Amino acid sequence: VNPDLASERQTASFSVEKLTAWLDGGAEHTQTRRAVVEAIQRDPVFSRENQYFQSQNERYEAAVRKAVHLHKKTQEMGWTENGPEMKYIYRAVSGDIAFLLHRIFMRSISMLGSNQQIAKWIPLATQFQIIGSYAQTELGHGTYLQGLETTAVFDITTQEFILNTPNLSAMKWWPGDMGRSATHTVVFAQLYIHGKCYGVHPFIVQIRSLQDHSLCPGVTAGDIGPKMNFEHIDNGYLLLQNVRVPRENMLNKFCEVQPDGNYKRQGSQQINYFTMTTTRISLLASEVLTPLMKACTIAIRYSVVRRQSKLAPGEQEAKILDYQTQQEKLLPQLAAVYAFHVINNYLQELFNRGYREIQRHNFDTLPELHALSSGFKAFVSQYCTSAVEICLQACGGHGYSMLSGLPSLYTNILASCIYEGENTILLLQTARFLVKCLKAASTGQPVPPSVTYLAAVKPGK
Amino acid sequence: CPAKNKSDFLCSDIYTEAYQHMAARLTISTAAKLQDLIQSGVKKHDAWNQCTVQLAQAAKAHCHYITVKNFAETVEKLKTEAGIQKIMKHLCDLFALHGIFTNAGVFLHDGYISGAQMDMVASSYLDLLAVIRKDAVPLVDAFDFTDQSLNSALGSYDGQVYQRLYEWAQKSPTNTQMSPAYKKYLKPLLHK
Repeated sequence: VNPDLASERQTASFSVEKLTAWLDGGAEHTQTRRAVVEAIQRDPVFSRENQYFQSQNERYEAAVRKAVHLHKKTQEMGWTENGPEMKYIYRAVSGDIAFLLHRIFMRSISMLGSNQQIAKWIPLATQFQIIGSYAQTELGHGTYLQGLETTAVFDITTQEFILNTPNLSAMKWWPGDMGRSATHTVVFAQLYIHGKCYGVHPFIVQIRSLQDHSLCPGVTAGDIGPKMNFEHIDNGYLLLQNVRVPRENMLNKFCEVQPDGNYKRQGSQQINYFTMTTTRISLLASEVLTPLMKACTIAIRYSVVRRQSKLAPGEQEAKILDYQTQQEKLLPQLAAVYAFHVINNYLQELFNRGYREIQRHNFDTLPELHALSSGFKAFVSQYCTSAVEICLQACGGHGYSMLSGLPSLYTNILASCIYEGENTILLLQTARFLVKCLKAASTGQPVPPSVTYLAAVKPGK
Repeated sequence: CPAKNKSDFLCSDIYTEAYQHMAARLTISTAAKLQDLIQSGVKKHDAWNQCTVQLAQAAKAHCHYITVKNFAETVEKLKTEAGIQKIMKHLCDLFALHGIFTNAGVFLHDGYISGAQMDMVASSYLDLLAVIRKDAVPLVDAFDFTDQSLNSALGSYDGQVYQRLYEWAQKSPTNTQMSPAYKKYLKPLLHK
């Protein structure tokens, strides 16, 4: 070990191992995580060597190879979908893996599907007999779901929905795993029954043949081309022309079209966006916090190895972390990691409580969950992106080299400000919730726990 | 703000209240502006659009406040060794004071924090940097990333930065393959 780095470890004011255990939520979790990491990293298929020198095609192929191998490995190791190991696997493979949207496809079915739909689709997806994607965003439409143009018209005579992307701007654009891999996708479309629009609903649509992977009739799909990063993901486009799916393919745990065309809904329209709420919360740890943790690790270790200029005349060059300016760049970002680790736990707890209530068809917590998941996704992703950029710049020219790992982390985390809801729009959704709560508080009505401080406003003001 | 000296700003109640005040003020003042616009005859959607920059700022302030509040409460309840609680308290203070230091305007705006108190914030904040610096490496070691996971020539556990940068650069296809540019352009140029 470089002596400049080794000396830093001799003066720790606390037990690193105990702090790791605290971060993991207990020593037994640390043990499980390390076992998963070891099993994954000892396997040569998951090697990341030469990753920085690969082309887009090579990275996509490697990501698919890893995903397929991971499926086998998971079975061999006896890791189950709901087991304790699952949350560590994606940290262990460090992101570059295909079929991440397949997981969101499964999550949306599990959350929004009826028991029959779950029984039909989840085993197929779990066994990779189908590969799913999640098609919400359109070429001309982003976070504002009410503006989506894709239509699903219920045909009462055939008991089918007819799906169409009526304009170029309605084309689904960006969904991961769709460009080259997916056989099925959840499509968000405006539901029409007898000419009346009932808003956006999710439908399961087959897009590629399970025999030869060719596109299904009425389906046009492909890869959207080069991006700033994420070369390993086949982000795709999708056009639908009179694609028919059976009535049972609308996810109908909370909303259902009955055979006679009657429409039934439980809870608010927002329930159909619930997959996004859960995705935003789960993203915070894996896609936002982890890159910042890595960036801080890289930049801080480098800052005690790198020596530059003299702090006092006659001395040798000082470690750059001894300069107050370098400390001021990096240490607040390190503090932010710990702050957001805590807030992530808080959000998970809040979500788990709310989700249990929603399963019991109590939707009272939905507005608060929606507002907090939106606001925190925006706030934390923006904060962490700036923080990773600071870490990159704090490493000078070497930080700009791909070999530092920092450009990949930066371009990855930057995407988190844009995907699953553009940040400004998400902040405005949170603001709308705050204004509503303020209004309620000012008339003496109760408000959710996270905004009780607004209730200090005197009624009538 | 009741703080009288710089050490008062290391009291979590003091800075949490400052954040709460700031978050509430931003929401209330923007809501008031919205209401005034609507009452003066501006259509609701136009009024909303005219307030969106401040509304987004209020939403961020809300999240910042909840983060600081949660961090402070978690540190207070921490049941672990004293050393960890102490360093977590320092990190919590640093996170909170960094937010005040870098967003000074919104805290100074209505005089909740005075100019003199902002100097105390700056002083406490800068003092903390030197305190946390001593534990900076152990604090990132605790994240427990393997070298394979970090995949960084700068950040590996052993700190052999320059050797690794050189070794990895040698693996680049730009060093292992003859560039077609040589045959097409450089050779004719050099042998002109």
